[in-house]
Amino acid sequence: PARQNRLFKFFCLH
Amino acid sequence: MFEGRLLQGSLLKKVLEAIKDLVTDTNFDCSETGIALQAMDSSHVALVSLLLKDTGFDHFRCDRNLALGINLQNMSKMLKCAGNDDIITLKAEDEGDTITFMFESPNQDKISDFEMKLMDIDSEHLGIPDTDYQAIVTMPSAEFQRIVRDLSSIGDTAVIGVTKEGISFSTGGDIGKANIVCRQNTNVDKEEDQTTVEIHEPVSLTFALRYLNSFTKATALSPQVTLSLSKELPIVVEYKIEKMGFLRFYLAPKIEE
Repeated sequence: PARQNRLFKFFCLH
Repeated sequence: MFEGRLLQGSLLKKVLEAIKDLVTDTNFDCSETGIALQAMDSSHVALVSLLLKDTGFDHFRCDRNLALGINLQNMSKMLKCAGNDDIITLKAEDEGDTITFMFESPNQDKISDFEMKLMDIDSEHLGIPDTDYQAIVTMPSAEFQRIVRDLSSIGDTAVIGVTKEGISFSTGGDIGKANIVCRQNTNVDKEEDQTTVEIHEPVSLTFALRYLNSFTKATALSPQVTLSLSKELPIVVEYKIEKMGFLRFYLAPKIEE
């Protein structure tokens, strides 16, 4: 199934 | 102290209407170059990024950097009290715990002051790298809104695909399927009716329509919207704000596990 990934996966947390 | 006078107050009203249902509380970061805001929705899959440059204000003063913690629903309630043609001035003291919204009617015969309490917000700031997107599509914002709304009545997710011919939006649900293609179209009279495709590589990504729908609340800000896509990266949905900056939404794609 397709999962909605969180933005943390793509961008780093400052 | 901080003070910003915006002749076109309706812009601020429109910005609030566009983001208040996606984000609850956020800091408005004020500096001498303008007002910036970055906030994620509660599920951390969508992000709002706003820039209002100082040069877009009639008067702008910010003595030192301030993070004004604001509940957007409350700010929206206050701004709804401003007329569409009103001039809006934002004011805050350096050590204060309130922000003042001053509304001036166009002929200066009515001046209103609304004071709103600020809050302390621990913000989670994401670093968004500069990216050369594989595909960038600019199209009429009303058309994008219509497509997203139409597809939402049929399915929960949309596949957005870009080829050099154009951009396609597909969905499927219990009642059936839908596929809409918008071709590159630069031969129209008005520039704002154009659809342009800039592409390095064809790309196809899946997104939740609920969020895309929410982003289109910004349609009133700009006649055009720009969609930037790259494989396995969040889509950027950008509304330019004339003379001031932009309102951008980022949405993480759905990825097969």
